[in-house]
Parts: sequence; C-alpha cells; structure tokens
Amino acid sequence: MKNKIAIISTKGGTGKTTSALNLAVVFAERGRSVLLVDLDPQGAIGHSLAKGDTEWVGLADYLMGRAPLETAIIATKLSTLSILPRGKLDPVDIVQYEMALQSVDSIAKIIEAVDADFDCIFFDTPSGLGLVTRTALKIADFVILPLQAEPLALRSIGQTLRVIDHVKTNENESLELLGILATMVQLGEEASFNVMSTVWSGFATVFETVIPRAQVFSAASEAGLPIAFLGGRIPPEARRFEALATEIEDRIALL
Amino acid sequence: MKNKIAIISTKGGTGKTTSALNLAVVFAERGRSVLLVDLDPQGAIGHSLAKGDTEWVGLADYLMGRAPLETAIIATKLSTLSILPRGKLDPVDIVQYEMALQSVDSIAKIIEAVDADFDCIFFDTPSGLGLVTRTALKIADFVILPLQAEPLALRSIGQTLRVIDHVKTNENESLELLGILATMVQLGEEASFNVMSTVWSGFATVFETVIPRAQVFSAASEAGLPIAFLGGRIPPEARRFEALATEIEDRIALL
Ligand SMILES: Nc1ncnc2c1ncn2[C@@H]1O[C@H](COP(=O)(O)OP(=O)(O)OP(=O)(O)O)[C@@H](O)[C@H]1O
Ligand SMILES: Nc1ncnc2c1ncn2[C@@H]1O[C@H](COP(=O)(O)OP(=O)(O)OP(=O)(O)O)[C@@H](O)[C@H]1O
Ligand SMILES: [Mg+2]
Ligand SMILES: [Mg+2]
Repeated sequence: MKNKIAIISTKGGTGKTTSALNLAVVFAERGRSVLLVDLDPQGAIGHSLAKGDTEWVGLADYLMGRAPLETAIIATKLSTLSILPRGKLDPVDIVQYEMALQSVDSIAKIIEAVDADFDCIFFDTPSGLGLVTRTALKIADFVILPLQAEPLALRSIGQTLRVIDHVKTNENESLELLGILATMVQLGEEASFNVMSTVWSGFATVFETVIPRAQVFSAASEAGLPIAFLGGRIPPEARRFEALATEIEDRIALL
Repeated sequence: MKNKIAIISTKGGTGKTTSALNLAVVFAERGRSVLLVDLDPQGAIGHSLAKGDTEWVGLADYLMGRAPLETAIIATKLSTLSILPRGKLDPVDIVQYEMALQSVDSIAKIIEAVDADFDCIFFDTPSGLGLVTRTALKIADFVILPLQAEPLALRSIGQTLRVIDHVKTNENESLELLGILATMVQLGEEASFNVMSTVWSGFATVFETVIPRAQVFSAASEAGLPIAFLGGRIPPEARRFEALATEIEDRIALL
C-alpha cells in the first residue's frame, strides 16, 4: 500500500515536526486512519504535544525489547489518529539508538506489521542526511521537503534532492518526491522574498501552498496542541495545512 | 591549551552556525588567532559565506586523503581568522563521512597538529546528539549551547545538558559548559517571553547577552557575510556578539 510519507530536510528548524503533526491531524480529521511516527531521537512530536521525554512508551521501548508494539502505538483525542512516539530514551544512548533504527529490518518490520491498519503513515525525521533519514527514505513511498524561506536553507536543499534521487535510483525505486513546502515565509522581508522567487522559478515540484511565519505556531507548541486544536476561531494557518493536504491528495492520485 | 569551543544543540535551526561564525569574527577582530571548524556535514559555514558546497577544499578532502591539511585550512579577509570548511562531499556519502568523523583519532589528530597555532578554535556542529556532536564534545574544552527562545527548543535542552554532563564525567573531564545562549528572542511575543522567564530562572549557566530575532541575520547570510562585515553602520546585533565574546572571556578566565 502506498501510504508512507517521510518529511525530511537537511537544514535544521525548517518545520518538519510542525508539518508532520499538522498534516497528520488534517488527514485524520478527513476520516483517514493515520499513524504519525517519530523517528527523530529528539522526540519532538512528544514535545509538540506537551509531553516530556519520559511520558510515553514508544519506538525506543519496542526496539530495546521493553514493550510490545501494541502498547507503543498510542491513541489520541482524534479516533482516526494514532502516534508511535520516540519513547523512553536516555540521550546518552542516541548514537546506539540511531544505529538500531538504521538496521532497516527493525523499522521495515514494524511498519509491515501495521501497514494494513492505516491509510497514511507520516514519518517525522531528524534534520540532516544521516542514518535515520536514509532509513526513512528506504521505506517511504513519498517525501515532503519543508524548506525554510531563508538563504541558508535554500543553499542546502540541493543536497537533499541529490540524496532523494540516489535513494530512488538505488534503494527504493517507488520513492516519489511529492514536493518542496515553503515554510516560515515572510514575503515582506527581502531575503525571504528572494528565496521564494528562486524557489518558484527554480524547482520542479513545489507546493503552491506556502506556510507563512506566524506566532500561532509557538503558541500552539506552548499549549501542546496542533494548530487546528487551539480553540476559538480556527487560525488561518490551520487552513494552509488543509489546502496542503488537498494538494498532497491530488499529487498522489496523479502518480 | 584550553582553546577549543564547541557550539552544539539538540534542536535544529537554533543559531549554531550563526553564533560560531559571528563569535569567531569578534575574537579575530580582537587580535586572537582563530580557527573556525565546520564539523556539520551540511557545510553551513561555507553557505554562510556564500560559497557553494564544492568551492572549498576542506575537512572531507583531508579525511578522504585528497588534500593535505595545510590546503584544507583557508585564510579569510581577516588575517587572524582561518577556516577549516567541510570541503567537497557528495551528500550521498554523509553516513560514511559521519562514521569517519567520529573516529576520534581523525579529528583529535587534526586539532593536535594545529592546536598551538591558534588562540581559539570554534567548532560548528550538526543538530542532534549523534556521532559528530559526541566527537566534538570529546575534544572540546568548552561548550556553548544556543537555545532558540521557543517552547520546542526549551523542551529538548535537558537532553543536551544530560549528554554534556555524561561526557564530562566519562570521556572528557576538562569539558566545561560556558553557558546557554538565548537566540531569536522575541520578548514582545508571549511564548518567547515565557521561555525566557523559564531560562532565566531555571538554569544555572545562562549568558546575560541574548540575541534577538532580527532580519539582519537573513540579510547577512544572503550577502554571504558575517554581520559585522555587512557594511554601513554596524548593526546593533553585531554588538551583541561583542558583548557575548566579553562574557565568554570572563567566564574562561574564571575557570
Ligand atoms: N510557519 C511557522 N512560523 C513560525 N514559527 C514556526 C513555523 N513553523 C514552525 N515554527 C516554529 O519554529 C520552530 C522550528 O519548527 P520545527 O521544530 O517544526 O522544525 P524542525 O524542522 O522539525 O526542527 P528540527 O530540526 O529540530 O527537527 C519551532 O519552534 C516551531 O514551533
Ligand atoms: N537572531 C536571529 N534572528 C533571526 N534569524 C536568525 C537569527 N540567528 C540565526 N538566524 C537565521 O535562522 C536560521 C537558523 O540559524 P542557523 O542556521 O545559524 O542555525 P543552526 O542551529 O546552525 O541550524 P542547523 O540545525 O541547520 O545547523 C538561519 O537562516 C539564520 O540566518
Ligand atoms: Mg523536528
Ligand atoms: Mg548550522
């Protein structure tokens, strides 16, 4: 089943976790059964939902033999959204954890076991193009590339595209780049505007939806909520993820 | 010689590269002989100076036996600042490169060879607590921790402090945390303000100098320059790195 979407970027802080979480929520609200997997040893999906490092059992517990997979996948307030969080992990052990994650069998086996239960599986990943991201690319069907609208992020996106190409040619021929997602866009600021003119004219697969820089994202993470759940009037930024989800559905349908 | 300062953070996009570059410039302008080493496989020090991935010979060339160390260390417009950039690296090879970097001998040997030539050696590192960051912590004398003034970054800083503690106890007893550096601070925004109240009240070693969120940083990276070199009136943010450098000198003198 072509249902696995990895969200990756070489550059740090480009909005991978924010995109993974808010997209998972939109697809779940549309009635799809969704699994959100946190492959980042930092465990930021948990942090975004105001849970500390040690509150959830998750992937690390399963890989280290401390818990069965069923207890590592947790339900959320949305009946159609489940999360496989990072789980309990001493940060001192991150190097070993990354090695354990990259033995493709471990992740591939986990996903095989649950694949049929979900319409979509989103993978949040650490920044960079190291072991964990390469593992995610081997098992994903689709890739989304958040690109922060800043000069430094633009200068490293070529590396990400190169690796996606390489993995598609040599390791996972069904891998498809769904698109580059411009994030933290500030069209009123010259450097950000210039990045966007390059992105819109220079790259083939760019989503039409862009995510503007907006304070609501910090407010949402402070509250430990996806932006759609912030309460009160739905913020316009939440609509952006709805528009993005529609673009994603259309692109997948075409492939 | 206690002259090696690593700049690390678990969270991505917190200002590691920006701090490493602008601090190196301030110390060099004060007459110290400075080496800035880019340990991040992304090569963002080069990107910050508007050089693409392939323009400089650097660390990867030396480690892969393609160039002697002397040609990998390059001079800059500032006679007292030299840079050891990442060098030519196919992003497909990043996993192997990280493995090569972590064999402590390779980096330790390089630094030993040049240690006596420099008053300060700054290391920019990739985000996360993986192989490369652990290697940097093993060879550094001091650590600076940029913390983006956002809830998600605050929630993962405990991981970084835990690993620094562990490395100091088990691998490098001379390692000292110089301080947490608050970056992209927006005291006018509630979530950022709340992070700062927690940082100022909850952590022992926090620099008094904070770096505000400011557009000048994107403008500087677009121009491929450290902020002190932007030309015209020196931006107030450049003064922040001067104040920070003074705080660093004072803290090192006390240790
Ligand atoms: N459009 C936006 N506008 C403003 N802030 C944003 C936006 N998107 C995300 N953020 C905030 O910016 C920071 C970085 O976003 P996020 O953590 O999602 O990026 P990431 O790529 O997952 O980072 P990492 O490299 O650490 O995994 C977070 O504090 C988040 O709340
Ligand atoms: N104080 C600031 N205000 C506004 N923008 C900033 C500030 N400091 C850095 N930036 C910009 O924010 C982005 C992230 O900064 P930088 O690349 O230095 O972080 P990093 O921690 O090195 O990221 P990575 O995890 O990719 O290594 C860059 O585009 C940079 O130009
Ligand atoms: Mg993240
Ligand atoms: Mg960096």
